[in-house]
Amino acid sequence: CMSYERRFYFNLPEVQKALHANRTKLPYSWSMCSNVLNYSNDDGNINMLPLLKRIIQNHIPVWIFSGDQDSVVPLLGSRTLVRELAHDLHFNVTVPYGAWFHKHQVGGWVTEYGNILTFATVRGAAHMVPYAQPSRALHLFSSFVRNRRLPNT
Amino acid sequence: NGYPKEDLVESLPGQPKVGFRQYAGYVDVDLKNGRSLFYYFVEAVKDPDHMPLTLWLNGGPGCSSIGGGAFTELGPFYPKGDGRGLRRNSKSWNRASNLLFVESPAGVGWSYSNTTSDYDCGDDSTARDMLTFMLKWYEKFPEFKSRDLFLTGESYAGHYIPQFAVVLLDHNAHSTGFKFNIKGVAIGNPLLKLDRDIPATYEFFWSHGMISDEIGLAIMNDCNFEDYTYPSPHNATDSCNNAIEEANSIVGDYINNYDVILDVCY
Repeated sequence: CMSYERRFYFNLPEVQKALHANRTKLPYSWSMCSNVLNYSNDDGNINMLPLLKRIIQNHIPVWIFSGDQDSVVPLLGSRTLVRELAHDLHFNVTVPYGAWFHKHQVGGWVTEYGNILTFATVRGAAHMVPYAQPSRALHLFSSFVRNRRLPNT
Repeated sequence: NGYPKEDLVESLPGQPKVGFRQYAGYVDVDLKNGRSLFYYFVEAVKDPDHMPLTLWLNGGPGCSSIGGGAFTELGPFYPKGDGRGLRRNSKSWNRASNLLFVESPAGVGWSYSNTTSDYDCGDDSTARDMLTFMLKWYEKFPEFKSRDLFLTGESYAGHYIPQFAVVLLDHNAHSTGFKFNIKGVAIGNPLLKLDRDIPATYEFFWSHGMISDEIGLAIMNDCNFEDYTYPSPHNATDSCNNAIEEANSIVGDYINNYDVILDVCY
């Protein structure tokens, strides 16, 4: 129910003042997703794999992670796309598909390609991974920014 | 340290006492059109002067990074049950990095434009505005110009983040001066390729026992998602359309598609 609490909080004048927000007094209240945008529908069709390929070719590590309870953009599609990207880049598997651990429990499953492209699931997480599994998500993020692999024991 | 005093958030209403600093305010990305993006920046809990900078964008397109990312998912605070205060998120990602949340594009949250046509936008204009935003944000926080930068997000940020990263790489390729120090890209449940991500939804329903074998197999055998383009209906057979309709009906309104085992919030 946090979405209701959030909407209420962000529309409190004292909160907006403390955040230096809404300086132009917008003619609508704060909402989580925009009602005023006319965003290009066509852009959802753009294939992101060539862009991810270019990022990786610039030696920038890419991690794709999936909360395994999400059916909107489920792990089944992301995992296949990451594998196809790895294939396109002629990458070998550098971490075979297997469980990663957090606090003596399985945190999810992970695989890595070419020492630079990682796919990881987060067990028990939803579309909003850090919201649904805060501790596992923080572990995953900490590993990512420290350029460490997720622990397999 | 040269950070903008006028953007310092001294304390948020109902906020528990914390030891890190927060900043929030506007960055003008187009003065002529009056287009301005709102940001919220949270220092790392420990050693912020040496921690990297992580940018987080939410999905949508057009959903709030501050509302979703900062105050629901990975930021230091969640709203309290009565909506009048905040409680600590002990697993906030500012335990590992400085965090930057941006309402992007203009029209999201408190970001705005004085030019109505600016609200007709897309991936390309969003990425270009974000480049301008970052360059100007670094003018406010110059210490971060040389700091490691991580680009992260979820959902439609599967579009926002890779396109933004490529714009930054293009900037680096053409710049003789300042270059972005991108150290990693991480995206969660990202929309990457629609004709694979759409059928995955029905495979998920089927593999998790949410639809029957018959309907699952009908979708997997009779639907061809390869030519799927949103929002046009894809060239599907009656059998495919019927199976998809039935699948959506069986899953029903009492399942949150974003978290299939979540209880409904009445």
